[in-house]
Amino acid sequence: QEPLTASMLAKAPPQEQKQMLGERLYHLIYPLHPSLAGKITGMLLEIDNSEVLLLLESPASLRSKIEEAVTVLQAHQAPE
Amino acid sequence: SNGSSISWPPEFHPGVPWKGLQNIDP
Repeated sequence: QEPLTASMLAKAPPQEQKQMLGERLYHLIYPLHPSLAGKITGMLLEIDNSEVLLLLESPASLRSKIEEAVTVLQAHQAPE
Repeated sequence: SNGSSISWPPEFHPGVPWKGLQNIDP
């Protein structure tokens, strides 16, 4: 699968851009957190597209962002 | 205490058009 670039994204409508980023993110997150992949992807899609692109290019950054998202998610879902 | 948005975050499903926060029912 070819890397997603800013110019590729720029050609798509905004809604489609998130979809493209989401597909990439989901397939990277799924092997790490199969049960939470959809939620984590949803959280990361709230980030700026340009920042998501950087994450997709940097596995280490993405991994740390995923762990951050998991922590937030678990705290959010934890009963009080 | 209000019923906080327990459904956050919206969930992404591959192949399904992403609607972002609109995925969450009001």
